[in-house]
Amino acid sequence: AKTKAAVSMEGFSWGNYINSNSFIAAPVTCFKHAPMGTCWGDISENVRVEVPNTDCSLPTKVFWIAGIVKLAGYNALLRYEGFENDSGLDFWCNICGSDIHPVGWCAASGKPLVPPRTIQHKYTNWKAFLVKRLTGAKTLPPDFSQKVSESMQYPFRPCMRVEVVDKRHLCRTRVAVVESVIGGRLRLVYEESEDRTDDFWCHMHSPLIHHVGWSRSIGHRFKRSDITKKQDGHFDTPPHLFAKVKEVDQSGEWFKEGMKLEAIDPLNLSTICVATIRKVLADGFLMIGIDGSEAADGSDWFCYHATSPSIFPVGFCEINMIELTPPRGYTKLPFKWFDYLRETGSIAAPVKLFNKDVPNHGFRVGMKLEAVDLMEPRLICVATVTRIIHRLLRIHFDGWEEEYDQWVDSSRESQSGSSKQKKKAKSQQYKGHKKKRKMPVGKKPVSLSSLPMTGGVRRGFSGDEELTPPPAQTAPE
Amino acid sequence: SSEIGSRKWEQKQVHIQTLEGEFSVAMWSPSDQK
Repeated sequence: AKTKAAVSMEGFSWGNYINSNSFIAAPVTCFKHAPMGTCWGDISENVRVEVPNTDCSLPTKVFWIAGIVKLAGYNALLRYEGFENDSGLDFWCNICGSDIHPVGWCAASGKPLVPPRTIQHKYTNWKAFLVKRLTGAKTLPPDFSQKVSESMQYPFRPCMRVEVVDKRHLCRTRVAVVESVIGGRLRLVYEESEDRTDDFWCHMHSPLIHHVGWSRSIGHRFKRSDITKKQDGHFDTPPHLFAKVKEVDQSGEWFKEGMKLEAIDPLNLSTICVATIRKVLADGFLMIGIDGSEAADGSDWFCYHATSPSIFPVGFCEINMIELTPPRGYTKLPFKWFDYLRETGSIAAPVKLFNKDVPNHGFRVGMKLEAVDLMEPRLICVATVTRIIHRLLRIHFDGWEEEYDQWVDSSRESQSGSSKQKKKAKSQQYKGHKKKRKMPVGKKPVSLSSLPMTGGVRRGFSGDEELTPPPAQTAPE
Repeated sequence: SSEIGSRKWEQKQVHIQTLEGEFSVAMWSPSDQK
């Protein structure tokens, strides 16, 4: 089976990719779960910053003022003050990097500003030039670096125990232990994995992870651990650290077993399928099966909350002109819900029970971003928003066939997802059943060991995750 | 202060130090208030 493998970062630059193709990157404010996602503010073009002056022959590190020419996620194309329309020394850097400062930082730190050598003699009075250029201009807030640092503090710690979906049996959960926390993403190792390689990646807000005891409390299947005693140092994660689900009232009209609906296939996120409510659990959770491809023992039923953005009322695909995947083996095509309901003697789940909230997410078709690859959840890939249906985004991985596309939610309550092995599809076990996450372009997730952000393009972090460029872009430019 | 976009921006005196000496200019920066 063909799988997406890590591709060398050599030769790939988000800046070049965006600039040379006139792409637009999704702004940081679209990613509420990502660092600075909720406090990015109005950082935009023309904002001035103090940055190292690399066009200088002085032996000490000196700085100069630059303005943002273009933003692409966290990356900014900067131009030194004094270059006016000359883009000759423009450079990309990560605005959250440790070398980017608000105007005023250098004076407070006792570091003189020195104009670049190229324009050194362009003006005789730099003070008058800077006063004229900067008065009334915008800069970063003085506490910007502190905000960046705070936004990258995560409450999850290694050794915390959680309940997480069993990637080999979607219908049940298992206990796993947090092995590492990188950019808000957790590497979980199933508790019985002796060599600690049986792992699972997901974001800390994933709907696939829960506090220990959750499964029992709502009636979800659970694989009891053979380990009867907690290992030294391991402890149960406090329940309040997990994403909260919306409270629902199940006392009135509610989902019932056998009701039909449309659902994103957790085994193949590129498709929305004909599905059935198989079991109604407590607290609004539902076990759902994909019609025509369910295992006889129900081992591939999966749990979605009633408010999940991954389940839809009958007719959703037709209304929105999305291809609905009919039950495997169903021959009466084109598929008609009316006929199918009659033939199966079933009813459609009431429309009013579904989540119809559409957040003002800010995504637009064509925007570039970094998205987790569900085939290889260690990887974060260069991707594009190709379709938007209300809160649902169609994500295309640049350079890969459309078959790999995935439907994801625009907000942090993304649906569950697992890997799809091309041409093996559902017969396979999952390499990484996980939540799809989207990241702004140029994000540099860091571990709790506080690796500093560095500017621009990166090659992985902690050796575990890396940005995967489009295959066609790997040749050095 | 002034409303620019969704965030409140404040005008502040910002110090600048060049080889010619130190001076200040009035610049805008986002405040914590919205």
